[in-house]
Amino acid sequence: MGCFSSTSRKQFPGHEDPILLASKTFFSVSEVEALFELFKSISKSVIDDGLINKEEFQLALFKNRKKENLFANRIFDLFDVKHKGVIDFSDFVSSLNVFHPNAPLEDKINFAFKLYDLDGTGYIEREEVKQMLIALLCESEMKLADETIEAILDKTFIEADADGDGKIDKTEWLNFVTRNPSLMKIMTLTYLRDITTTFPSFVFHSEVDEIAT
Amino acid sequence: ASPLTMNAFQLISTSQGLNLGSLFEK
Repeated sequence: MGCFSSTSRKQFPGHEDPILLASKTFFSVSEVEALFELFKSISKSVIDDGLINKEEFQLALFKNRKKENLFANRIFDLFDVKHKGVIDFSDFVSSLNVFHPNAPLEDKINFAFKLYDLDGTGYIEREEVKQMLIALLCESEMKLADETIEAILDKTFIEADADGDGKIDKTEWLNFVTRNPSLMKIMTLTYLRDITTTFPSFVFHSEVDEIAT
Repeated sequence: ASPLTMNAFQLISTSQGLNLGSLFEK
């Protein structure tokens, strides 16, 4: 088992000990191992190097590698915790941890704020929201007149931008999502509740004694 | 719902790019 284990980890940079990863997240050891099965299948879809690159991530999301998408890029960048241009297994588990049903709402709200703060200025600015809105309209092949887009932005900022400075800060964001809890639905993945059922093959590749799971 | 009755974030959150559930669909 020792030889198998070390070879496996060499092929997968960032494949920390499942027990350690489980101790730092809301996942059990079995769930971390099931996530590894998912990670393996995504990370070998284009280049079999044990890492997820942007193309592989988009392929997994859209089942189509040609699709360029602002939101998928933002999610990828946030999952790329070490800013290496690729997602390793440890990044994958720690990022998905925020989407766990048991993760604190505060973490989900902070992650969503970072997601929408495209330029990382610490504020969600009107131009950024406009850019995301236009990206969404392109993606869904929906056409809206410029005045309609501006009206949606006006309405959004009247609701969210309490001090009226044209940008949403973290406190305003917290208040806004508290009044609009449906916005946080995308931050919880119910799939993570029964991940071991979705990827039962982890049992055959487990490196951990049953007692530790 | 009509886009006009929604705020920008309600619309944005419908993006397929934010639907991480599709990672789990084989």
